Amino acid sequence: NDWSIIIHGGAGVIERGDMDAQTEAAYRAALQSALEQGGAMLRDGADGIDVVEALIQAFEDDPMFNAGRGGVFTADGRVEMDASVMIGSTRAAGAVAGVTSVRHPISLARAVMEHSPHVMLAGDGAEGFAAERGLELADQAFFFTERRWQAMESQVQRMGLPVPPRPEGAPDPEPVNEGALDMMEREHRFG
Amino acid sequence: TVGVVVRDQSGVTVAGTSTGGTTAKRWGRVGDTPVIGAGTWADERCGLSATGTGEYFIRFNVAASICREAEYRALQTGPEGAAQAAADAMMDTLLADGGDGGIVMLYLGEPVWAMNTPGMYRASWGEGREPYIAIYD
Repeated sequence: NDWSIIIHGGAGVIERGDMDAQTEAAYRAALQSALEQGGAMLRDGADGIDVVEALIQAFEDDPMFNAGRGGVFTADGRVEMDASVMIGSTRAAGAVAGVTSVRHPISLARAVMEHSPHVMLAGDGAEGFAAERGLELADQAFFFTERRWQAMESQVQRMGLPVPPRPEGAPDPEPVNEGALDMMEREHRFG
Repeated sequence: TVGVVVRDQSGVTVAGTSTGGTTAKRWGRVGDTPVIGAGTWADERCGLSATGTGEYFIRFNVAASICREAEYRALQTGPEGAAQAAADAMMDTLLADGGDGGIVMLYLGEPVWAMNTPGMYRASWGEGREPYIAIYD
């Protein structure tokens, strides 16, 4: 069979004027890198599940994307992550929801698929399963980015809610350019 | 939200999605990403990853529905264009109900995307095809 790959990094009401050239170049470079990594693996005959996990791990580590590090914050100041994976030939599937301490949620979703009789695990139970399987854990500071924090701050103030305390170990506040904030406001609607 | 769908040289399609969710979510809110059939789906011919207002993708069971609709249309009129038509129809339905976002999918290994927002970070590549990257419409 011919190998094939398609990826997305999220959607938002992004008008062409919203993104400065530097930011656009950075997103294009990230997509290019993912395509090249995935294409090389597939060309070498890698299994699809290994390619999907590897590429999504790279996105989860890239603070530009709303997954893993760089994920958006909840109203009470935490990064809570969801992930899922499915294999078409067997309909095997795994998913996790509301995890806060696993560096690569996609790997935990794969572990649920391959090492449990379940399809979805959530919250503390999913975190416990991750620890049992020896997945890499990370504290909330690891996932912290200032631009996402400030986007959450302005959103909770619009909702009339108190701004939560910054996570322990998070860096000191730093300025974020307004244009990027606006764009994130729109992005948040689409996960 | 990020998503990857591949078909490997064994002909197996695999789809995966990961997200931080929506900014300032409350009450343990979960969207479509971890809901198989809503934000992620894969079967023998089709694989899909979605991003958008998760509540709509769950209620409309978007990922599995698009793949099933593509299969149905392919049986009726042949595979050419079936997946794109199925994806476009679903995105129109979502928009009409107030939902928005986008999907990427492989149907028989062919890349398809559909969105009802002006922008989506997306890219595709494959044996015998050139890499393609897009952000806006």
